[in-house]
Amino acid sequence: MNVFRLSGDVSHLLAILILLMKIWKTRSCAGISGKSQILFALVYTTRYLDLFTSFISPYNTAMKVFFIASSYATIYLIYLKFKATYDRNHDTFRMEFLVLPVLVLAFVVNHDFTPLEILWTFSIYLESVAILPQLFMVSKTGQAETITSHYLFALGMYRALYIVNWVYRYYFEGFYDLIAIIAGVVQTVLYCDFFYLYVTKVLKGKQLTLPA
Amino acid sequence: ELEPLDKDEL
Repeated sequence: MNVFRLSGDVSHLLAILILLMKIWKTRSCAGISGKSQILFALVYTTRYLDLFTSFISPYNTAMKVFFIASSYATIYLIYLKFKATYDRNHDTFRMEFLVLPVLVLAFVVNHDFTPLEILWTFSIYLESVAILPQLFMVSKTGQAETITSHYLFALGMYRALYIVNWVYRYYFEGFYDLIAIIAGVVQTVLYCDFFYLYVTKVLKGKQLTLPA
Repeated sequence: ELEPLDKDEL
């Protein structure tokens, strides 16, 4: 565990807490893509099945359990508790366009052809594109609430910090995992346009709006 | 290196 990895985890944790707080405090999930949240729940469920097969550390177990539990709690808030505020007309990205190609890729490009390893690979690939329904929704409505922008920024920074962690681990530990690295770079690149808007608008006190 | 099923990173 190095400082970049830890910062990445903290950023990820912060993103989830910002999202839950936003929905809970405003009693509304307006502007949030339920589809991205379903994809994230699928990501954590398929990745953390090793909770049943191996124990690494209390930290590792606690974080995995938190990510799984919070993803289902978010889905509950969007689709049940505050479903009247869910903006389904703007959440029109087709999940199967992401899940099916990613599933095929996980069967073809993986470290080991075993069920758990294929599911882990699937979750790494799926995570890299899981934010697309949310970004699609923002581009469709042309705007995002400031709190939603903070959520997206923290979520984007998490994988960006993991990349720095992988560079560090490559140099100091000789460890690298090409599947995680390539997927992590794809994931971070998808946020670049948003990062630009965040820095040029949100950090200057303006709401995030896209040119028409 | 980590074993394939021993995933420390999240």
